[in-house]
Amino acid sequence: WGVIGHQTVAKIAENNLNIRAKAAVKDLLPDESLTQISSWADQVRSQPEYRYTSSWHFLNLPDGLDYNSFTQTVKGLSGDNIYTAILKCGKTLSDPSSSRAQKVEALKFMVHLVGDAHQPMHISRAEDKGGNTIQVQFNGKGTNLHSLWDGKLLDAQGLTADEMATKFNKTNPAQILQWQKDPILKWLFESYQISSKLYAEVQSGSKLSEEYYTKHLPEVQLRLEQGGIRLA
Amino acid sequence: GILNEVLKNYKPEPKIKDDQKT
Repeated sequence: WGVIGHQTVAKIAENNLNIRAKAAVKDLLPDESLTQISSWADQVRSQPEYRYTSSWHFLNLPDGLDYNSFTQTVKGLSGDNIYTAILKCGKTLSDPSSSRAQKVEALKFMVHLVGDAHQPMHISRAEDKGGNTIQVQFNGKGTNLHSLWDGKLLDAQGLTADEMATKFNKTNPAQILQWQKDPILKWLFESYQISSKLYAEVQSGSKLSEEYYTKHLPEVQLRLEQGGIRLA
Repeated sequence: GILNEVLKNYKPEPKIKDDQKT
């Protein structure tokens, strides 16, 4: 996601933290909110000392996997990716022997990566760089499929992250509980299923407008909401 | 949620007072 998308996920999470987690977050980040640090991982990924984290933001996969083959493929991948990075950050945060500095960094990554795990185009194909090389037009302006889903669809709403978090805060407790029980691999598979559908819908050069926006905005909103609830 | 789970046993590091620093 772009800045607004990550801020929305972080704000929804802040609204759903329990007392213990809220106190821990306050201790680790005394002067910043989760919203404020939600895009830190994007800001540092091009710096030499953090270049090793650039593969943490996504998963490249072949087409046509069912859930079983998806989970086997993801678990069998070599090298770091969004799945191994989320597991690693979780381990650092729950390990009493991790230093405070390690936990602060793991928290900043976790807030960002759980958001990215819910952006469908982050769980997609390698050959088009997650839709980055699929050029499309949206409302008469040139963009690409990845960028459209990162921010352009959200920007078209004209709402701030706080406004979106409030708007999406209507989930019933049973649904929250279910989403929070879902394993990380299921979050990733949901994104994979959506991106497969998005690829099938557009060809490079497609002209997309109101109809595409109306069709997919509820899906964007759902992914941000699930991301925030599961991050909490 | 993942933060509610991984931070459930979080303990803040004890703050060192200035007069305890070596």
